[in-house]
Amino acid sequence: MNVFRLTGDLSHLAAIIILLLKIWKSRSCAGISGKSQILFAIVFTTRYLDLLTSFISLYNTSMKLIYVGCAYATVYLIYVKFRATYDGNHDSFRVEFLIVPVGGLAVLINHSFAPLEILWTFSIYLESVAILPQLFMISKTGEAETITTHYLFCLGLYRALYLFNWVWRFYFEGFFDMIAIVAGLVQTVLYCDFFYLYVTKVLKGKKLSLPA
Amino acid sequence: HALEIHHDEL
Repeated sequence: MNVFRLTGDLSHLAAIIILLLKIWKSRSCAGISGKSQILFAIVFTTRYLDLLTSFISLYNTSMKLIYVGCAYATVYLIYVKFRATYDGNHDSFRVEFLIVPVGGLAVLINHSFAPLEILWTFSIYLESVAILPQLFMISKTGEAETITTHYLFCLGLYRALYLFNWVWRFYFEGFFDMIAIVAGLVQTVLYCDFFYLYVTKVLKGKKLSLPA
Repeated sequence: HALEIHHDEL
């Protein structure tokens, strides 16, 4: 555990809580992609199956349980409790275009051809692109609520901090996981455009809106 | 036996 890893995890946790609170307090999931949230629920479910097979630490186990629990709670709020506010017409990204290639890639490129390991790999690849339906939705509507941009910023920051964590681990522990690193790089790059808008607009007190 | 892989990160 190093400072980048810990702040990365906390940033990830902050993103998840911000989104849950936003939906709960406003009693609305307008502007939120339910598809991205379903993908994140799949990501956590397939990655944390090792909860059943191995114990790493109390920190590790409790964070995994919190992430999984919050992911399903978010999906429940969007598709059940506040379904009437869900903007399905703008959430039109075709997720099969992500799931199918990612599944194929996980079977082809993995650390070991074992069921749990393939599912872990699948979750890593899927996480790197799971935000695309959300970014697609924002590009379609041309705007995002400020609180939604805080959510996205924390989520992108988490992956950027993990990149520093991997540099740290490579130098001090000789550890590197090529699958996680490449997928993490892809994931971080996807946020770059958004980071730019966040810094130039949202942090200056303006709402995030895209030119028509 | 296949090598045991540990994923200690979240």
